[in-house]
Order: sequence, then structure tokens, then C-alpha cells
Amino acid sequence: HARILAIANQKGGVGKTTTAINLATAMAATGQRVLLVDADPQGNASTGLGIPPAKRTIGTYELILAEAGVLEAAVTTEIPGLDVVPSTVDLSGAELDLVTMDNRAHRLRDALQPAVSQYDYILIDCPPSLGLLTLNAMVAADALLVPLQCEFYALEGLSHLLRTIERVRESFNPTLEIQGVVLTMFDKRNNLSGQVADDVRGHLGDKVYATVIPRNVRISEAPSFGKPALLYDHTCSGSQAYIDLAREVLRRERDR
Amino acid sequence: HARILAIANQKGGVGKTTTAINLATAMAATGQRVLLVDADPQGNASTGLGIPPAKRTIGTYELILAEAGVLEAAVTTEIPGLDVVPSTVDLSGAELDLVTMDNRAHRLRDALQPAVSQYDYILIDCPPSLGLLTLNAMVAADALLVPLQCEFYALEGLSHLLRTIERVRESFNPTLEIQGVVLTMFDKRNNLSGQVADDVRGHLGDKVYATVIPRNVRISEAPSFGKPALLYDHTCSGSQAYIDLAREVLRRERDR
Ligand SMILES: Nc1ncnc2c1ncn2[C@@H]1O[C@H](COP(=O)(O)OP(=O)(O)OP(=O)(O)O)[C@@H](O)[C@H]1O
Ligand SMILES: Nc1ncnc2c1ncn2[C@@H]1O[C@H](COP(=O)(O)OP(=O)(O)OP(=O)(O)O)[C@@H](O)[C@H]1O
Ligand SMILES: [Mg+2]
Ligand SMILES: [Mg+2]
Repeated sequence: HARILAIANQKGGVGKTTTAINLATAMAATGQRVLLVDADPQGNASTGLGIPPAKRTIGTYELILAEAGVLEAAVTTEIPGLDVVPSTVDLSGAELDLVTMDNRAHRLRDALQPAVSQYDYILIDCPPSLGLLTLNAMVAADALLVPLQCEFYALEGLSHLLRTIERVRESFNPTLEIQGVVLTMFDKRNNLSGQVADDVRGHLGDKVYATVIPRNVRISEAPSFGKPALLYDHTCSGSQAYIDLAREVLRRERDR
Repeated sequence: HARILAIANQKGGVGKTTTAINLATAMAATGQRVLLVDADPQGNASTGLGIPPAKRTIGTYELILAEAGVLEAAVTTEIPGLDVVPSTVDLSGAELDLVTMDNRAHRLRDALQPAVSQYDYILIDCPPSLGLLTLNAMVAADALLVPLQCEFYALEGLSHLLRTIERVRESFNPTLEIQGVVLTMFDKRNNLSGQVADDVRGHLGDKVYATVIPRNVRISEAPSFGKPALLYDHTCSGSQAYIDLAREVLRRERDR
């Protein structure tokens, strides 16, 4: 029975997509059957996994409108054991469509049901907002993984995110928990990274993974080749960090 | 009569807020009367200009709901000549409220009217989405300024943004133009930055400003002091670049 993890943070550019792609790849590499759902109209997770536009005719938008099933929408990737439900810019229409729909917060959860017996993990990459797409992901999820860039503005948004998670827990999904917070783009050459990291660990303690993702240019080069960093350059510091993160995430799942 | 510039890009973390704050500061430093409207529920522009929560009781949300006037909502900053209409997380409710309102795309434009005679420039910082808040900013604006991070995913989103601007021009605001595209977080140590810059200049030619904003840690340190980089460290490469950008933006405005 698949566990569903949503990768969310309304602050933009903090490494949600990069974490979704590389964590999914590292988990698949350990033999888990993984489905990555691209719930962002930007479609970056689909691009980063090399899904061409021609293979995106059925995607997350059709899932939310219940026009297609998840097993029909899922496409294979170059990575054995990792499938993806792609997205296109059509999905940006979903935010408006959803407002007047019945069950508007539960549509993704319902749509993913047929997949829970086929996969071990389902990861959902969220857009940089707390609108109806992210709400759908939080209602569908068993737990959240929060990428946090080691920058001041990213820290500022954390309390807003935590309050929103609390509201989702009260109104829609009582068992929703935070699996963990992962520090991203850590640059050991500047003090700000260290200050933010200390601040977050001070507030959230063990919720913060021991693994820290370093700023590493190889990570940002990989998407232009349609490959996860783990395939593009598995020896770089970024890839090694995501392998470590996958190990930590799976250990937390086992110890639940 | 004020010119209204919206600073927009649905890709997250590309430097919209950083550009809004530092460009507004540099323009005010040349004697222009500038109003910065924080249209992002994250409220980063308000924080980056040192506006404490106590001074945010009236802000962009009240403007959109027509519960307060813009001259009442505008607060002064430490920078002479620069005022700001702050935002709070309440603004995230506006996306949903707006859907069922009359005139839902024109509310910000109407709300800013009393300010056009009081300021020379009105800048609007947009959230990382193409929802109703960004639509309101694009309808209110005379022109757009598009920050573009020198990264692959940021490049991918550009065509979606350009199509959206075209649709806004056709349906809502026929005189809307792109004043320019500014390359941000340019890192001369890595090839990716140069490749993205060449690619964008190849496609958009003169629309791209000559000024390029370098990646500079002093820029990301400034917000934790509630100051624009220009006040925190006016000698750093980032501040100098924003001073150059302001000169280029003002020249383009004069030559219109
Ligand atoms: N550890 C890292 N080192 C260097 N670059 C990184 C790292 N992680 C992500 N990036 C780059 O930073 C940019 C932002 O990352 P990404 O797109 O994954 O963030 P996001 O949170 O998904 O953004 P959005 O809010 O737009 O969805 C991308 O260009 C990505 O390639
Ligand atoms: N030139 C630069 N050099 C170094 N850091 C920068 C630069 N420009 C912006 N930053 C930092 O990068 C992060 C993202 O920038 P910023 O928040 O301005 O982007 P944004 O597009 O407004 O994000 P969002 O999409 O969440 O609104 C911030 O932490 C900021 O301090
Ligand atoms: Mg993303
Ligand atoms: Mg911003």
C-alpha cells in the first residue's frame, strides 16, 4: 500500500522540483516502485525527467477533472521503477476550475486511489503557492516533505506554511504529518546558510533531516539534459546528498 | 502621471522581490517619487523594506476588496521618496475571493488610480503564479519587467509567460508591453549562466537589458536587516548592478 509524500513550500525556487526528481530517482534505485505526480503547471518535474510534450497528452489536469485514470496517465521514465504523471500549462486552468467543483479539495486524493496498490511511494511535486493544487496534494498526502532554501525569505515563509498545514489537518486530513524538512542550496562559503540552518534546527529539532543538500552547479545543469542529477553525474556532491536523503526518508518510514 | 511597472514571472525564486525592492530604491535615490505595491501574500517586499507587522494592518488585500484607499494604505520607508503598500498572508485569501467578484481583473487597477498623480513610478511585486493577483497586476500595469534567473527551468517558463502576456493584452490591457527582461543571479564561474544568457538574448534581443545582476551573497543578506541591498552595502556588485538597471529602466522610459 503506497505511502504518499507531498513536496511543498509556497516560497518559490527553494528546490521542490529538484528534491522531488532526485529523491524519487534515489528511492527507485533502492528497488522501491515510485510514482512522481507533477502537480505544478510549470511542468518542471516532467521536463527534468525527460518527458517530451508528445507524452504529456494525459496528465495531472485530466486526473483532477476525472477525465482519465492515474494508471493510464502514468508514463515510464529512463529510470527503472520510476513512473511520472506529467503536467502541462493546462493545469494552470485547474486552479480556477476547482473553485466551483464538488469535492474540490479531495479530487487528487480520489484520483490516486487506483495507484496505491501498484507503487510503494507516490511523490507529489507542488507549485509555489498555497492554492487549490497544493491543497489537493496536502489532502492526498500521508506526509509532507518541506524543502527549505538556506535564505532569509525562505525562513520567513516557514511559519505561514506550518499554520496552513495545521488548518489542513483540522479541516481535511487529520493524519497529515511533516515527515521532515530538508535544507537546500546550503553554501558553506557564506554565513547566511549556517545562520538559517541553526535557526531552523533550533525551532524544529529532529524534524530537520541530518542530510543537507549543498549548492552544486551540476544539479542545475542536469534538467537541460532531461535527466536527474543522479543520472547526469552520480558522483557530484548534490547527487550524493540526495542518495543520503533517500536513505534517511526510508529509514523514517520504516521507523514510523 | 505615474507609470505603473509590474515585476512578474511565475517561476519561483528568480529575483522578483529583490529586483522590486532594489530597483525602487535606486529610482527613489535619483529623485523619483516611487510607490512599491506588495502583491505577494508572502509579504517579502514588505519585510525587505523593514515594514513591521504592526504597520501592515491596511495593505494590498484591503485595496483589492476596496475597503481602503491606496493613499491611506501606503506607508513610508527608510528611503526618502519610496513608499510601500504592504501585504500580509491575508492576501492569499484574495485569490479565492476574487473569483466571484465583479471586475475581478481590474480591482487593483481601479484601486491605484488615486496614486497616479502622487507618484512618478508605481512598481508591483508579483507572486510566483499566473493567478488572479498577477492578472490584476498585469491589467493595472503600463509595462512589465521580467526578472529571469540564469537557470534552465527559468528559461522553460519564459514561453508560457510570454503567451500569457499576449492573452492579457488581447482581453484586458491592449497597451501592455514588456519594458524589459533582466538576467539575475548570473554566476560567471559556471557555463550554464552564460548559455542561458546567450539563449535569451538570441530570442529576445534588445528586450533584454544590458545590465546583468550577478549572484552576490550581500543581496541575500540584506533582507534579514530589513534593508535593501543599496542601503545594506551600496558598494557591492549587486547594488551597483541595480543602480545601473535603474538608469537603464529610466532611460527606456524617457525614450518611449
Ligand atoms: N542544490 C542545488 N544546487 C544548485 N542549484 C540548485 C539546487 N537545487 C535546485 N537548484 C536550482 O535552483 C533552481 C530552483 O530549484 P527548483 O526549480 O527545484 O525549485 P522549486 O522550489 O521547485 O521552484 P518553483 O517554486 O518555481 O517550483 C533551479 O534552477 C534548480 O536547478
Ligand atoms: N543576485 C542575487 N544574488 C544572490 N542572491 C539573490 C540574488 N537575487 C535574489 N537573491 C536571493 O534569492 C532568493 C530568491 O529571490 P527573491 O525572493 O527575490 O525571488 P522571487 O522571484 O521574488 O521569489 P518568489 O517566487 O518566492 O516570489 C532570495 O533569498 C534572495 O535573497
Ligand atoms: Mg518546482
Ligand atoms: Mg518574491
